[in-house]
Amino acid sequence: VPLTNGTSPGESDVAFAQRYLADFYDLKMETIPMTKMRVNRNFMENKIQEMQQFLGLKVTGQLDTATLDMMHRPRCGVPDVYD
Amino acid sequence: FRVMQGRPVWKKHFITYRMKNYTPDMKPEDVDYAIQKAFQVWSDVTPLKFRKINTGEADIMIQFAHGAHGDYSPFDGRNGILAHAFGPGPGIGGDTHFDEAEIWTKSYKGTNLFLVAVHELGHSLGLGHSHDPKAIMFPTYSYIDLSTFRLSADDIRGIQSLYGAPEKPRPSSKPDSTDPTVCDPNMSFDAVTTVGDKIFFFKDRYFWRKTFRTLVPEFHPISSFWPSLPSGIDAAYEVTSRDSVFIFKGNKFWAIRGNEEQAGYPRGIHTLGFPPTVRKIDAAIFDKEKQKTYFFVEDKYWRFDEKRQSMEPGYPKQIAEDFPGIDSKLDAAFESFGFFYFFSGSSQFEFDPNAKKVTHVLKSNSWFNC
Repeated sequence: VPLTNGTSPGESDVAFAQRYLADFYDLKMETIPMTKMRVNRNFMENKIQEMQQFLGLKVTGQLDTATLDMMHRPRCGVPDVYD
Repeated sequence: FRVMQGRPVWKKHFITYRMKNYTPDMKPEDVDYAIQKAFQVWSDVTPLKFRKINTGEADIMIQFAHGAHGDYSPFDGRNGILAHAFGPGPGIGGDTHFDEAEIWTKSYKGTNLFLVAVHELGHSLGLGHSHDPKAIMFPTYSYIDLSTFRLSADDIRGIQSLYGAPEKPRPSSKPDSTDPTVCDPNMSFDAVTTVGDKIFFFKDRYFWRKTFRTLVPEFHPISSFWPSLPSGIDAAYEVTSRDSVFIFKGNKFWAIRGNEEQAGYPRGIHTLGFPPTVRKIDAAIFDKEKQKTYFFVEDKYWRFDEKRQSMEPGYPKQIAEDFPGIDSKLDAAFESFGFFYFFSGSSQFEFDPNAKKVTHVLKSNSWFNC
């Protein structure tokens, strides 16, 4: 999981982010074998970048504060992207 | 903007909707009004027409639900996901669901039902989420002042890519006749102004455009010319020397030139020099000779010097004193060929500003060959 700059997200943040990216950005974590953690990490980073780009955030691929704040804003349940 | 996956659209222009239930957070009539206004936002800029039915299966079924509610997308309690909707299609297609765990309101408190409804109905009509933070179709919720809420240009481009623009009014079956509604004997107008060689008569969401040469006026939705202007305006006047028309509603005013809305508007009417006690303008007239604008509010009027761009000292004054015979509350006013025309309800007063007297009392719709 990508670490933020100097402040690492807590486990609950990471879980929340994974759920958010699965709901709205078609992140499919469960289909990637855990043994391929590095692949997992890049995949998640790509999805974070996609979300940051879509919602007008700075594209860092990191779970930084602005990204986590955006994820916690009330929103529509329709996905932002489709597979 | 994006459209929903597979670009689903309604293959018809008359679409029904039905409220399956209501939130206890708001009065049912307030819910109905919010949903009706939300549909109107989209019907203003497309050929689509929406009709509420109370029984049977509607194209768009609307409900409030808690948690899991039978569509594989359970709601998640307060905040988080506020609502969701399905793209056009049979059955659940087009349906809109609101999370009952939210606090639904008609104000800035809690979650504003109208704003979320406009967004979700965008999905019900086939729009996806937009990248544009100013678009109503941007995925996250933020409160917007309802009196100035408008669809963004991105929203309008998106929905018109699916359904096109509103249909131009067809000439009536008898081309030499006028639209019967304007000939209603009780007809009144929100505002009237000249625009070049034409006269614009504003009423609710529409306006009639009339030239002195043609008998039959054109009839258009305001939003088809100026998407972000409000409906039900209070006053309008043209400053010919600045080739601009100013539109007033409540404590704000807009400037338009042709069908372009000028940047930097709306502005507050108090920037013109009105005292805080003035909340709205009833009518306004620009006097070409004097380059002065008269603003009429209740029984008083102000005069604005268009050259100096400032309100003249010594105002307000009583309308009845300086405009003898004009003593009822005004709806609209405009100047033509040196005469002032004042509209009050279904009556119109032709006033000679030099002789300072009413020269004719007419019906408000006397400009139309009823």
